[in-house]
Amino acid sequence: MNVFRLAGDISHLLAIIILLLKIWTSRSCAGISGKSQVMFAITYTARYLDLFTNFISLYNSTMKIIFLGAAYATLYLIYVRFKATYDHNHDTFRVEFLLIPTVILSVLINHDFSPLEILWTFSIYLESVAILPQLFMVSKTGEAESITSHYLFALGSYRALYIINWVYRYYAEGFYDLIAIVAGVVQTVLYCDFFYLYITKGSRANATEMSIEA
Amino acid sequence: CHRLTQHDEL
Repeated sequence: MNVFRLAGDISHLLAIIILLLKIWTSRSCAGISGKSQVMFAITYTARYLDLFTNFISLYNSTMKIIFLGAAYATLYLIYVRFKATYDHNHDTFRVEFLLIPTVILSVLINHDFSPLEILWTFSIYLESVAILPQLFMVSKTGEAESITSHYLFALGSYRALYIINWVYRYYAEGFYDLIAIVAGVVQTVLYCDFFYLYITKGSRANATEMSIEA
Repeated sequence: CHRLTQHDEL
């Protein structure tokens, strides 16, 4: 463990907590893409199957349980509890265009052709594009509530910090995992446009609502 | 070879 990865995990945890709080306190999931949240739940389920078979550390197991629980709690809030506020009309991204290519790619390019490893690889590829329905929805609605933009900033920062962690681990431990690195770079690049708008929103006129040009 | 891929990251 290093400070970059710890900061990344905390940023990730913060993002999930911000999202849960936003939906729970506003009692609405307007502006939130349920499809992205489904992608994330699939990602953590496929990646954390080793929760019971492969003990790394108390921290690792605890965080996995928290991420899984929060992912499904978010799905419950969106699709059950506050279902009436779910914005079907703007959450229209075709997720099959994400699922099919990532499944094919995980079967073609992986470290080991075993079920657990292919599922891990699939979760890495899926996570890198899972935010697309959300970014697409924000661009369609043309704006994001400020709390949603904080969520996206924390979520985007988590994988950016992981990239620094991978650089550190390469030089400090000679460790690197190309699949995770390439997918992590793709994932972070997808946020660049959003990062720019989020950081410059202070200097733009309507600072309250962040408007993303379509 | 079946490398036991130990993923220690979240």
